[in-house]
Amino acid sequence: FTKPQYHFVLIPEEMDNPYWQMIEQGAKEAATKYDAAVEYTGPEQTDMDQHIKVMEMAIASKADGILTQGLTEEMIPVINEAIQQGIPVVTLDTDATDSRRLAYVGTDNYAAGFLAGQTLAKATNGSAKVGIITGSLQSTSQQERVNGFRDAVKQNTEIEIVAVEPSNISRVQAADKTYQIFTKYPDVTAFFGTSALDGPGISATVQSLGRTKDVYILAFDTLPETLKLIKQGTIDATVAQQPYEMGYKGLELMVDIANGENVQEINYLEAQIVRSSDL
Amino acid sequence: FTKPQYHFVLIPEEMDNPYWQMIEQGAKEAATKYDAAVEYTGPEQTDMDQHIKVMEMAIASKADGILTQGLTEEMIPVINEAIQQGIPVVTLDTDATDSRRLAYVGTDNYAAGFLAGQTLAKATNGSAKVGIITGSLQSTSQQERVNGFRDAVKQNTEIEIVAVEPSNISRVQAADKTYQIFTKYPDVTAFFGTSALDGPGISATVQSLGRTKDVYILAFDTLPETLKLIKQGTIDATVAQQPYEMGYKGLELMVDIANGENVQEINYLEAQIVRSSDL
Amino acid sequence: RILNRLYLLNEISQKTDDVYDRLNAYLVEQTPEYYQPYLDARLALKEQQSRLRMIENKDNYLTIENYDNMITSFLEKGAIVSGAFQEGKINQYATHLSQAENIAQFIRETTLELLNEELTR
Amino acid sequence: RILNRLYLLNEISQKTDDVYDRLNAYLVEQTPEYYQPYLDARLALKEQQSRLRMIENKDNYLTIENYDNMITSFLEKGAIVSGAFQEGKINQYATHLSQAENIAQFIRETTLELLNEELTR
Ligand SMILES: O[C@@H]1[C@@H](O)[C@H](O)OC[C@H]1O
Ligand SMILES: O[C@@H]1[C@@H](O)[C@H](O)OC[C@H]1O
Repeated sequence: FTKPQYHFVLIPEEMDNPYWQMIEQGAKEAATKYDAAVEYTGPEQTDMDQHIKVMEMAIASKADGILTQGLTEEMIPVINEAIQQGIPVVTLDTDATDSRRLAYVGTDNYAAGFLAGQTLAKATNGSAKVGIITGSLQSTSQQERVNGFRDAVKQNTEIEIVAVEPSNISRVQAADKTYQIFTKYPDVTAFFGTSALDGPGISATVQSLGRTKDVYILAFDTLPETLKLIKQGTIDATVAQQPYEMGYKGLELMVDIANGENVQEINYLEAQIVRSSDL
Repeated sequence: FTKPQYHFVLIPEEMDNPYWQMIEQGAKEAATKYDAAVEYTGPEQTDMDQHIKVMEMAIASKADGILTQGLTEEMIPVINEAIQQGIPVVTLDTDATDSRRLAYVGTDNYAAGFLAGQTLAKATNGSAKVGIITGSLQSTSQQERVNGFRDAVKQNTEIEIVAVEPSNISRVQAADKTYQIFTKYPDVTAFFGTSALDGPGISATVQSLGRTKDVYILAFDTLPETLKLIKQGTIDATVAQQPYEMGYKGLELMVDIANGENVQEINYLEAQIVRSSDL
Repeated sequence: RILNRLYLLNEISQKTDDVYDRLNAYLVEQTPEYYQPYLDARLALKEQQSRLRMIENKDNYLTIENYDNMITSFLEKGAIVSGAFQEGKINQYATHLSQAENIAQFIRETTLELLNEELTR
Repeated sequence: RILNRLYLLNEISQKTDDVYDRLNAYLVEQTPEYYQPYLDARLALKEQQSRLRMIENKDNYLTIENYDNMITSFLEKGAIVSGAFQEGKINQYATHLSQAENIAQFIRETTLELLNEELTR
């Protein structure tokens, strides 16, 4: 057998998360095209300490390049350590703008949040009590989505964000937090989930409480289960990112970097709203 | 082969420390006498997280009893967890009085520190600038020794404690901290080391600076190297504990407990001063 | 023979991870379809546990005893998790799940210790 | 044959620990008597490292590459430690010693991963 020219490492927030598996898929297909190998390795469930440890292992392994989520500021030292040791780093999905990473490929998260806010405002005729379920209160991308959303709805005096609760990007916890919000604010009329499994979690609780007809749900991403819930009418719309392209383009950039080429630093992939009429 | 009746675990502060190996020796000889096995396992070098992990492993292993150093308050939850699961805990060397441990075997550390202070005051005719090297600023036993020492010398207005620095119970760090004290207080006239390897560390620096003749050194414990340094006149005296008996008696108590017997809760082993005239 | 002993140790480590993964899957999916595979994985681990005597000897019996008891503790913890989960006690199950994960890690480390011992005799 | 591959993996893990322990002993004792055993342990680990090709195959070559490079990184770190120590840069050597210890742990974990892979083929 022959070895590929390059050996890269892709570190997701969560290996078992279907959203990240789409990024893996894109990266692996680009790797085939460009004579590279890319390992997909990281925490099975989101865990900062584990994430940093896998980065340190990739550095000790002298990987030819690391593609990683930027997650929070805690990542900056270990990203900088990789760069210091001559290992290029490209962030995917969530940037680490204050680190020495060479490029970012992903959604403009603030703008996506802003678009979500506009969408919800329009769909609710400018009047709603909104619960937000967000993947993490510490993740930079999640914060930007919530901030964009807030900014988009703030001119609507009849739209109130009653709660912002973290789900640890887990369906089970998204469902639980939705339930808690219903308990505290029984008159909530809309939910916005900012990470891929929040929408399915929200809808599970909304369904079990029989509130599907009077609660508007805006999700994130186009996981098969989310699209299915949109077709059913349980989820009203979703903010579609492009995870496959994140992986594919991220790997392409990494190959360019490994070949000594300059690359464009910020590489946004457009997000857009998807409704059942689009399916 | 036949298995012993009991399987105990002894967790030292530091496996490689010759002081703790004396405790191990005592425990293993008692084990032979009482048809028990005792594993000696723990951090190779002092490390709280590792210590707690080894405790958790002993609990998951359903040990018949755990003998452990009590070290600091961080140990209380995991000691209590062992008790909760029906695993008796006896502390050695350093107590954890606020935990649910069943017994303590070791020195009355405050009293030993007090004795040390009296010894140094007498040897220096009540006039000295003293640097203290202590194993850890967080360890309960080390704090008690320093406190006892302070209380014993405080009536001597001509005795000043100029510094208290931690050595991480390491000879190398004891030597470094001694050097730092000399740098800051060139007129220091006495040192007190409160853990087993502090004395040898202190004396290495005092010797290398040619200050043996005019600096009084009071160490702790009777490691062979400490006794050798006393015979040479480099170290003036030491506070002798009884580590072998700690291990032996601790195991005896554990066997009594495992046999369902009540035991005395506090089991002090007397400390005493040892000088070259005693050797 | 030595290869059988090595395979048994490896099987125990693998089956432990399997139990943990299936328990997690059941917690995420919450349907009986995921509960049965978890129960099957537990049974498979117990079968391997019952074969530990084949590798016990006068030098490793303390470690084997620890290992045996860790597997039992791990299975006990898993039962607590699924029980608390089925009763809707979400706060409890998460704590015990974390403890089950710790014990699974201890089992992995002890597996390596026993593998080392086999390979250096 | 499989047993040889298992013994090699185990030797690497053991030799890694040996290098670390001897480096520590040298730092504690500070005499040339302890430096030579450390250098000997490094050489012994390198010899085992050079034999890694015997267990490489099309399924594990990425992991073997990581493993090989971790051993090199570990040895590089150790050289930095002893160098900083000999120059009296105590603050530096402690940091690099901690990193060497981390890499030794990565080597142990990768050893287990490779052992698992051997035992489940
Ligand atoms: O960061 C990821 C986010 O972009 C996606 O929406 O949900 C899963 C997260 O891990
Ligand atoms: O606690 C121990 C102490 O009693 C001894 O003096 O020094 C070593 C320490 O670990």
